Amino acid sequence: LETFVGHQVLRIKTRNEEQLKQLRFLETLEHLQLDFWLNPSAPALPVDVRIPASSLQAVKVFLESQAIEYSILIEDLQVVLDREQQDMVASQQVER
Amino acid sequence: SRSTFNYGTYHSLDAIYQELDNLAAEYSDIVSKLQIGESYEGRPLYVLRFSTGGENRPAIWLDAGIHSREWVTQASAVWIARQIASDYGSDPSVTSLLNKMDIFLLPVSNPDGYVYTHTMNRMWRKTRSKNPGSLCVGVDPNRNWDAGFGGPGASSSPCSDSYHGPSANSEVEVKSVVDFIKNHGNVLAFLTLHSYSQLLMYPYGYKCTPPADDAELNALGNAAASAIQSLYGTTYQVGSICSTIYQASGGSIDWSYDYGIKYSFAFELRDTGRYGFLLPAAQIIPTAKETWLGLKKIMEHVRDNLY
Repeated sequence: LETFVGHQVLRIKTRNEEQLKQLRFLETLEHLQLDFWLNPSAPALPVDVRIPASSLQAVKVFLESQAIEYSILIEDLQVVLDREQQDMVASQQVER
Repeated sequence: SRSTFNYGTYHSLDAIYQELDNLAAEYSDIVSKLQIGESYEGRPLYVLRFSTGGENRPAIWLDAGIHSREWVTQASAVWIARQIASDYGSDPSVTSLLNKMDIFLLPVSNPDGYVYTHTMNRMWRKTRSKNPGSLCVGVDPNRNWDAGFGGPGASSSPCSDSYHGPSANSEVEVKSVVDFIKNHGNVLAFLTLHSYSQLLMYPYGYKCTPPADDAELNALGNAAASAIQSLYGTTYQVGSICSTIYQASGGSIDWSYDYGIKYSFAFELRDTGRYGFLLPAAQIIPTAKETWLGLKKIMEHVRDNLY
């Protein structure tokens, strides 16, 4: 089972096409293993991206160097997944 | 209801398929379960048919879960299935709809991917087909339809999450739906549930020219978005795929629209602004309820504007 300890999901707000272009460049860097939940599309729409722990530092440095604003949507993805699993187990007990 | 199925939580594929059987048994006068094909790994593709009789009536198609990790869409589809069945005979709008039309509902469009999200990788989005010559598995099933196939917004790399596949309809999960709709020959609306980000979109995605029915689809989309918003205040943005998000080729509603199915819409369901498609289970029923209001608005329009 794939685990996601330390993976973060960032919500990125771009201001203009130039910043969108920077994010599209980031999307091409396969070694970062970025998983775009919401792809770069229009400056008005947020971009959500899951970042493995190993790439976090590099991506945040890049965003800050480009003055691209971001917030942390999910601090540690595995924590949310564990809670989702607990919910499912708990509800199966309710059903029984 | 006879079943103890808890609609307010996420379930395994087997549990969902069992509930489809329960619904068909409980509402045997209007609900039947069909198998329209098998997935790449041999899992059945089950469709619920809601019909009050008559062959080849005009029909509405609704599917969910083509991107397997978007669990709230499969969960919403199962809740909506029960809602339609239990509303017939009591809700005048659904009753008149089913007295004129059939509804076909595919709750799990990508069962292999869905099982994989439960067993190996919760983040999996694609099919599980093997790509010859590549270590990477799967095709993005919403880039594999014969509509601008291989164009902008899809990747030619098997390792990409938006890989369009070796050819249009290469994915048996896509081809099974295409064949079913072509064989039926009288589907007037094609509705598909995705998540997330609260968008209600109509064609096109593979090009940025407006569809011939742009005005009607935009007005209907806004009416549906208002119906959704009326319940909990969830706001949707309405527009064509290209004008709302980006160019994305090979999408299902572009194929259905070009095939002549005028009322083609894609819903991107709610996002609480924190969890994306990992929506907490407590939000399944509210999401399903508000989505159903939007779907119903579109279905009523189709019922009153057969073509």
